[in-house]
Amino acid sequence: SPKHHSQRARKKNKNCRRHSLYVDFSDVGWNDWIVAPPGYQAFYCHGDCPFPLADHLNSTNHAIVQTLVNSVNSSIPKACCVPTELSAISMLYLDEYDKVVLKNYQEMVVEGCGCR
Amino acid sequence: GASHASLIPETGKKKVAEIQGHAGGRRSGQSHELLRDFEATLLQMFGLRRRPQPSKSAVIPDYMRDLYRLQSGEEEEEQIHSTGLEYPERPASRANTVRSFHHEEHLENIPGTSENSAFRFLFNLSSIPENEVISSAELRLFREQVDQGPDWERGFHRINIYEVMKPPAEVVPGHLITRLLDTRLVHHNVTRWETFDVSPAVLRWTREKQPNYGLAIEVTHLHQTRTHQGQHVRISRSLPQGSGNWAQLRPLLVTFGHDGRGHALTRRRRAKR
Repeated sequence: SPKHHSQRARKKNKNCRRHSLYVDFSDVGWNDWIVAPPGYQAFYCHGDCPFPLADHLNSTNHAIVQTLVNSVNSSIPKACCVPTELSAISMLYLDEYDKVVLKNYQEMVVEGCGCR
Repeated sequence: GASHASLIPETGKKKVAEIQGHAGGRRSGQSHELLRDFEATLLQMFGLRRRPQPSKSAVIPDYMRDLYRLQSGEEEEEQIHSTGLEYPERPASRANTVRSFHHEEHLENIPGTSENSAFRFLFNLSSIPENEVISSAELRLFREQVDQGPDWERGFHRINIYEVMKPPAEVVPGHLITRLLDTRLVHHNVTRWETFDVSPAVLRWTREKQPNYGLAIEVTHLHQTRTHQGQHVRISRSLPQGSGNWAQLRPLLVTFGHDGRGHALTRRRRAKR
């Protein structure tokens, strides 16, 4: 039924997933020395890791065990929703000596989230 | 302090103060401390000792912008090719940092070379961090097409790039002690950038900590015509045709290095529909 469907959709939305997080360098006053990009989509992970853990949540064996234990003993927390895959971005900026630098920074963007 | 207050805009700072006020009225100095620590952490993450404060005269070379666009997949290769830029696949594949340097403009016309144009260039590379290992370096020179008469054969130039091995003060005037790094024969009927491999010199200065006496650039004319002397290769600000775009066309030293953190520069190609 439509009601059942909406409940399922709401429940699904609460699960661990990637959310938008745009970091604007002009908002933090860094656009005078960062030439490019003006900002970037960093994303973040948020949501529940409910029992049983779904396959797409990239869970580790440890996360599965912890979730199982949580289901019978709530004093043990559920697994955490964290980035499981990250990617790099390149930045073009002026350094402390007015020299222009192009540098690759690792693990700046969340590509995938999971329960760990 | 005032130099760190820019990290979070005024509205954000007010919010921080409000939150802290609700949390039990902590001292306002703590919010500044928090911001300072916040910025220091981010700068450390970016490998910077302090917040860069660029001068108004700072110039961003077009080459670095194009490299960024190609590297980040912002621009298609075909679009960049129209500017004559080729992505430096090999040097970039071993580096996670590309730095560009303009010479110090202590331009010295080497005496005793009246027939040809020879210059010594000093590039201050002291801003390269100790932990960054340079794998290669290139010197980029711009040359402009020179309109010439029907005598095509007279349009050839040879560009020689040397490392200066001894300070000029220690040698007989007009006789620099140099070693050849790269050479190219060019014809002055095209406008383009030429890239020369100067890795051996830059590696000596950075890895081996040998003194940096600069590079010598020599442009020789195969046929000793004085008609186009000093007009073709942009190694000097004061050229007969003016210096309006000197900031973008002046020689550029580019280093490729890796600080041991993370992967090399990998090109992100935009997926085609």
